[in-house]
Amino acid sequence: TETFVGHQVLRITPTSDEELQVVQELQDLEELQLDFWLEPRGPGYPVDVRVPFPSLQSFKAHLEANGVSYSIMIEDVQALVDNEQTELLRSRR
Amino acid sequence: LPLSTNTFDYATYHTLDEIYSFMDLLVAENPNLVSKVEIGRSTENRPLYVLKFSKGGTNRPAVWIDTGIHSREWVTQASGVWFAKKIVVDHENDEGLASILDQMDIFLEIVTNPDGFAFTQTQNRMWRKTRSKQSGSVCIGVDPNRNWDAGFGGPGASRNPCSETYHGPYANSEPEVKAIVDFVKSHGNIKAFISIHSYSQLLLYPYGYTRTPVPDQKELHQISEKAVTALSSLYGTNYKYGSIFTTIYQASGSTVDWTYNQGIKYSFTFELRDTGRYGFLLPAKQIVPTAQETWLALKTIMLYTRDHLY
Repeated sequence: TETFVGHQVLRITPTSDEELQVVQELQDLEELQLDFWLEPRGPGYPVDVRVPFPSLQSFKAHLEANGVSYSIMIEDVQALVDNEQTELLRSRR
Repeated sequence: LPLSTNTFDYATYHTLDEIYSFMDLLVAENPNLVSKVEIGRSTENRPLYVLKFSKGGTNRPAVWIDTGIHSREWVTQASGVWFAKKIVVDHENDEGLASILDQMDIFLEIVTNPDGFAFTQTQNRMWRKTRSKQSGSVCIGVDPNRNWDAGFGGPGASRNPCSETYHGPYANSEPEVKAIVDFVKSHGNIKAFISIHSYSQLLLYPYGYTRTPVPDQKELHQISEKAVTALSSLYGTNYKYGSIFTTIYQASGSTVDWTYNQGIKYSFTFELRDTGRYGFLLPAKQIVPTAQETWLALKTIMLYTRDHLY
């Protein structure tokens, strides 16, 4: 089973085409294993991306280096997934 | 398993088997209204079940609703279960719904991508696509919302089998998609088609593969406005609406572009709530409020369809 320990979901809201491009360039880097929950659409629209733990540091550094602000929408994906499983088991009981 | 659909827990997520058992219970409890149709088999040979709600007649005008085509969007399958029960509970005492069923049938496919859904419950909660194998690639699966024969393979889908938006080797390559295509073509009298996704609180209509507005754009926009107003009236959930292309991005090979091009004028896609915080991991306690508010929008679309049959 795939686990998501340390994965975070970041919410980025590009404010310009330049910032949007920074995000889209990251989208093409397959080695980062990014999972775009909300794809880049245009300036002003939120982009949600699940970032695996190994890529987190470099991903955030790249955004910060390019002045692209972001917020952490989900601090620890695995914690929410575990929550869900607990709920599922509880309701089954 | 619950003894009846009255004791079924709608405020929690369920496994594929529990949802299939729920369907059988609902049919057994309401043989004069609900029947279960198998429209095909998935890649891994799971049955593709559609619930039919009908007061009789043959090949009557119909509304199609599907949930769960992207398997990780769990709030959609859970909402589909709630819709099924709602139709049964309200089919006589809700005047609007009763009048819809007086004239039309409702088809509801709750688990449109069972292989992917089972995979999210056993191997990878974040799985979105089907589970078909791709020759020449180690990657698995096709995005079932890019596999339809409407602008297929154009911009707004990926040709890379490892991408989440991989359109597949050819249109309708996925049995989950082909089954619906065959059903829609053989039925021939579907007047509204609603495909439900999550998340980002949008009500969308064609086209996604081109910026060109559909001929019925004005009418679809008006219907969307009514439906979103009804939805937001319950909990104030804020929705946007418009064509796929102008509201989110270019997406080729999508479900409702194909259904619209088949002549099903009232073709819509929902992106249900996440309240801006949980994405695909919406807590189970939000299932029922999400289903309740969405139901108001669905009823608005179905009532409009009933009054504007074509």
